[in-house]
Amino acid sequence: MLEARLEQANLLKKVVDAIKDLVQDCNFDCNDSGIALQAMDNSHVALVSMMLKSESFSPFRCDRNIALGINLTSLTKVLRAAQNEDILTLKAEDAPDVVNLVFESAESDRISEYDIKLMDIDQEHLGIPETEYAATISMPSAEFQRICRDLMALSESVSIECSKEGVKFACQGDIGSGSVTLRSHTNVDKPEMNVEIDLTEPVSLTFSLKYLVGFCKASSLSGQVKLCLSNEVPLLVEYALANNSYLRFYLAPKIGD
Amino acid sequence: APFQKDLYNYFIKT
Repeated sequence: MLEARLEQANLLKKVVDAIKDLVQDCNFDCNDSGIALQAMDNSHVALVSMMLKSESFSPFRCDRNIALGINLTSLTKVLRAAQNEDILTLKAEDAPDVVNLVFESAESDRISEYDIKLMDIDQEHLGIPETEYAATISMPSAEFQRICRDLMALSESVSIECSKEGVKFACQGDIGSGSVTLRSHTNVDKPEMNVEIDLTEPVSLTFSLKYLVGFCKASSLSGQVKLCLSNEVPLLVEYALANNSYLRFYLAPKIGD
Repeated sequence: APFQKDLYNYFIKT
């Protein structure tokens, strides 16, 4: 059986909120290392990969592999009933028909309990090869969100060019063009404001802004976001969570004109 | 118009 207790419902609320517009029905794969999710969007150009390590829960118990097939719209409806600071416990039997969610208020004696019916989801699993990326950029997640939103006002696509000079986000649209360039930057007092560019070779790729703006819904989960780029491979956008847990998005590049 | 290959071109089905 599964029993996983989160100190704050907020974490799961934010994760689900960040991915629910990209993917609808997902298997939450539970085993003794934690709860993982991998799902592609309908057009097969974006993939979300979530890992909530067992250390992110206290306690965490999962005796055998359990796949919880959950519709994220349904999960969102139930999670709305949880306060951000509630303690959230997920429970399921070994061959479950439902997943049970319990929300406990730390301040009052209120306990709420919901069951969500599970779905049988036949989901393809993709193996993502280990990649040595040509460029890795760590930057404030709010800055990345702002750049994507600002450029989306002009264009559907953004080119991300990474060189010794820094990283340049540029777009061209009907009304004109725009770009934002960031250089490496260290803020000793506020490390969350750091921009770190790790470059082995220059790289330039074009991506759909609609998807990037969607990924940025995860910004509240982490002060920093990591962008990993190599020519002709999908972009990795990673939001690191506590205890080595993470929320990652992959996006296929746009090719040709 | 630019196109996007789907992710099956990059990742392996397991």
